[in-house]
Amino acid sequence: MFEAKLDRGIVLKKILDAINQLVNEASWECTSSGMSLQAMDTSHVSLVAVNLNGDGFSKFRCDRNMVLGMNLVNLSKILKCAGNDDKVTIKAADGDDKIKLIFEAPNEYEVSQYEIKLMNLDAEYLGIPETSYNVTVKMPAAKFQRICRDLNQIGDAVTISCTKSGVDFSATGDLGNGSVSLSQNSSFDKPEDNVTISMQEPLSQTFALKYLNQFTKATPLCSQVTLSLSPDVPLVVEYKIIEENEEDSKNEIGHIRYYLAPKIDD
Amino acid sequence: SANQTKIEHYYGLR
Repeated sequence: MFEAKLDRGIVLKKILDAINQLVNEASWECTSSGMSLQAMDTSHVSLVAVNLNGDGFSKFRCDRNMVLGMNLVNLSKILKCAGNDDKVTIKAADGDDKIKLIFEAPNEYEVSQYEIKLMNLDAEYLGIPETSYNVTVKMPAAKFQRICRDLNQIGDAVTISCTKSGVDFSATGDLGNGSVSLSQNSSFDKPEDNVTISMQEPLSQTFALKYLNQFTKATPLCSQVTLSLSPDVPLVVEYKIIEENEEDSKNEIGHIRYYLAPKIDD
Repeated sequence: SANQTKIEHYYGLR
């Protein structure tokens, strides 16, 4: 028996919005410690990994490990039927070929139930080694989204260059070129606007903007995004999954990490 | 122009 309840169903909607264009089908691995998902995009250039901690749920029960393979586009459609303030429960019985989604409205007298068919998917899990990265940039998620969108007007790829003075995002295309430079800054009043750069050695790497723009669909989950880079390894773009409660308290319940293979010169 | 690499090139199957 698996049962997981989130008090703010909108979090699950945001997670699905963040991944369902990159991957259409994937398996959730459910264990006593939480739910996780790992999947490559169809062209095998990027990888998305979602982790939800069991203790981030208001109720979490997983009697034995389960793999719930499903069509994420369909899951997204069903989650659209939940109100943003609904409590959402996911239930799966051992050996069943479907899961149940239960939406409880805040008024406490309206309950909706949906079932979604499970699928047997060929799992291709990649092992991601512990890596210490040369460069880590923590910046406002909305700023990163804006930079990726703007530079995609200029070209298909962005070169991220880190030096002592800051981080440069630049693109070149038929019409010309463009760049955005950020230097470290911190504000006590608005920590969500901070740019934090930690660098061991200068570095420059190029990535396809098509994928980065897909990753930024996770922007509504968290005010800050973390980029981790090292030479000759994929870029990691991480968003914390933050649940905002009624009292405006913020609770970190997991994360989404996107991994993107670099473009390399001949 | 630069060539796009694949993610499996960096991370092996688990």
